[in-house]
Amino acid sequence: MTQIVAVASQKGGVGKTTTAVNLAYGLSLAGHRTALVDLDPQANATSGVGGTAASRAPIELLSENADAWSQILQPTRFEGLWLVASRVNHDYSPVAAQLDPVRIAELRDSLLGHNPAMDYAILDCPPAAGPIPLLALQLADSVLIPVQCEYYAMEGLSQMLPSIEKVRAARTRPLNLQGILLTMFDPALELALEVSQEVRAYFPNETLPGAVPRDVALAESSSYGTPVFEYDPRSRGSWSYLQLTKDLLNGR
Amino acid sequence: MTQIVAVASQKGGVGKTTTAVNLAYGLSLAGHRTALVDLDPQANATSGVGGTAASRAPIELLSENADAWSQILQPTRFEGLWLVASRVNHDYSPVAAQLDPVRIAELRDSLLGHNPAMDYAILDCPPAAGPIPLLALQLADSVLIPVQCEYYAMEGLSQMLPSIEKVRAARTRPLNLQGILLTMFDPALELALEVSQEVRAYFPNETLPGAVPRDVALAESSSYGTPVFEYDPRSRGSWSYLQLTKDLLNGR
Ligand SMILES: Nc1ncnc2c1ncn2[C@@H]1O[C@H](COP(=O)(O)OP(=O)(O)OP(=O)(O)O)[C@@H](O)[C@H]1O
Ligand SMILES: Nc1ncnc2c1ncn2[C@@H]1O[C@H](COP(=O)(O)OP(=O)(O)OP(=O)(O)O)[C@@H](O)[C@H]1O
Ligand SMILES: [Mg+2]
Ligand SMILES: [Mg+2]
Repeated sequence: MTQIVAVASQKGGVGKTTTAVNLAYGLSLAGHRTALVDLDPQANATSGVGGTAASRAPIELLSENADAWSQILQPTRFEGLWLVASRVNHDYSPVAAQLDPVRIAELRDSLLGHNPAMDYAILDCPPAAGPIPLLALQLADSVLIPVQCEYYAMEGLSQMLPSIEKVRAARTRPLNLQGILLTMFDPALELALEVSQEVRAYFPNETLPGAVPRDVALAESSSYGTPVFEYDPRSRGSWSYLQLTKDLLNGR
Repeated sequence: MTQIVAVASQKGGVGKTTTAVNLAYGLSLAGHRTALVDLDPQANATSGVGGTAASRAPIELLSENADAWSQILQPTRFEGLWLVASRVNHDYSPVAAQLDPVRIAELRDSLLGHNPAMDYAILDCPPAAGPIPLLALQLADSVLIPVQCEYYAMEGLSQMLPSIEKVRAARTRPLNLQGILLTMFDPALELALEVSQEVRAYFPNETLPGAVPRDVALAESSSYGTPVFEYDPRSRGSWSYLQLTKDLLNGR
């Protein structure tokens, strides 16, 4: 059964897209058919895997026809990695806001029933509160929260957890916390050490063991439209996302 | 007359709040009475100057009473710097979406008529397309666009400019481009050099001469709720925002 993981944070620039792209690619590398679903009107995940922006927002097509996944799921040039491209710079939150729980369940069921079946679907969210990230949480089985090792991002963590509770309270299907992922960790900076220690102290069980180091290879790879594994396989960024992929596959 | 500057970008984490906080403080340091208006539900600008989050979103109060500025404009502990605090984690975009141009003009007029008069109002925007950044552009006289020296942020620039055109087309009052501000510039990184060269080549007249260097003092100061000038006056971050303030005061 397809496991749907939302990568979400209201705080901007914490590494949501970088995590979604490289985790989805890592899962496909390990032989699991994976869909990267770009729910952000910025369409960064779409360009991060060399995809082309869609002419209609995926949510709009799905709201008209729950079975539209076969129209919007496109193979990428990476084996086992599929992409649902986003439409650039088009605010479709009003459409997302109108989807009721029955409709959302239909969307989820038709993704699970898609042929070929996806083992994983990784949802990249825009930086926001509001209808689009909420829809992603409602579709998801679990949520991964990247937290940049800086002060504002840490503050943002306390804003994210109530949204998860809200979705949990409104349904019977569980919504697990896949984990809190520390990102852009630079051990030479006192601030990064302090923030990572504080996040681990407050959320000892939820914070994933591996932190993603600050590594320019991650930023460079996005400008080539390719996951960091293909751009610079020996980089620390590659290694760290490979670890994250293994943790996810091992149930953590 | 109060000059209203919106600091806006759909891309997350590019330095909007850091720019809004330090520019507003720089202007107050130069003797200009300045209002920092936090329009982001994350309320980072509010905590960036040691303020306390509001119990009601400023937009909600203003939509009920255009003269509510005197209720929401609070002095900070920094001389000449006032704050309109944000309400944390509360999606008030539906309220922003309902404000029509007549009402927006009333909000603007009552800010301009506020006693004591503000010389500047700096609006910090959330990372998003949609009603809140749009409202900020409609209130503003000019807009400052921070662009982190990385690929996704550069892509985001092409999404920001159509929103400015949209607002310009809908009114007679000009909306100037205050400038494109390159941020987190690290001259040791090839990527930063490439992106900054590309942005300057595409937008030679719009890109401000000074780029803000990557400087951890900027990130550290936010965790102390104080502008970088007070936290580490000799840092490169301080110097760079002082330059930006001078550029703004000199009409560029
Ligand atoms: N570990 C890292 N080391 C260095 N750079 C990174 C790292 N992770 C991400 N980046 C870069 O930092 C910037 C922000 O990351 P990214 O765009 O993935 O964040 P995001 O949370 O998706 O942003 P948004 O909120 O706009 O969606 C990008 O330019 C990206 O290439
Ligand atoms: N020039 C800089 N050098 C180093 N760190 C910086 C710099 N500018 C901002 N930062 C840090 O980078 C992070 C992102 O900056 P900031 O929060 O100001 O961006 P933003 O665009 O307001 O984000 P959002 O999209 O979430 O509103 C913050 O932790 C901030 O302290
Ligand atoms: Mg993103
Ligand atoms: Mg901000």
